Amino acid sequence: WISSYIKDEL
Amino acid sequence: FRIAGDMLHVASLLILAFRIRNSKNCVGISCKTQELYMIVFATRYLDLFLYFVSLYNTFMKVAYLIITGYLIYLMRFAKLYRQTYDVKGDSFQYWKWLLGPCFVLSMIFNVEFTFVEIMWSFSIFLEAVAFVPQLEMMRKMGRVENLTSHYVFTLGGYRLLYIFSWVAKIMDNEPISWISLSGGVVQTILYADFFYYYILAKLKGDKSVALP
Repeated sequence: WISSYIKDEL
Repeated sequence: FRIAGDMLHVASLLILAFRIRNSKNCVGISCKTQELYMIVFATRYLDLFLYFVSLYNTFMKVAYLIITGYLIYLMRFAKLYRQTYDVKGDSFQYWKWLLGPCFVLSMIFNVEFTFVEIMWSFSIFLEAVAFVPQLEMMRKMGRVENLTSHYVFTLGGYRLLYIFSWVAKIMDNEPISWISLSGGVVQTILYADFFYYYILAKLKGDKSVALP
């Protein structure tokens, strides 16, 4: 259930 | 553009807190919009528990959550201000018109069908329309006073600067999120006519912004 994409925006 | 956008975003929240404390009332301010932002931040920043991006990101995320929580506290619970909150005027039914549709959209459009990604998409779609209860209140009042107008302007400006930052990324062939971009465009369009009347009023030197 955890995504594999890291997001760097707010 | 990113940093300038983030600074405008924080500024908008601080302006709103200042507006309430300074005038000792929250007339014309929609608490529902603030509650929607709280849901937006809570669902988007689940990643605080998953990975670390930078001290800046963590600090800003926590700041958004705390300031928005503080604004809700002022309007709903603080003795001095809660009587001035217009519960009846702030009547937009967001469960039906905003939360439901955004949830359906996020089930269809997401990067990956995982809980965290669906919540992230949901937060993007919800942020795009979270301002609707506030718009509805301003439409009813017909006039937006000075500090509130600065709040709306900076909050709208923040997403516009994010669009510039995405355009810059596209030109540099950097990947961008199409979900973010589409949400950001819808969000900015919602502010378009307010921008117009705001600039018109400020050019004339008016203290408040009249809406038709």
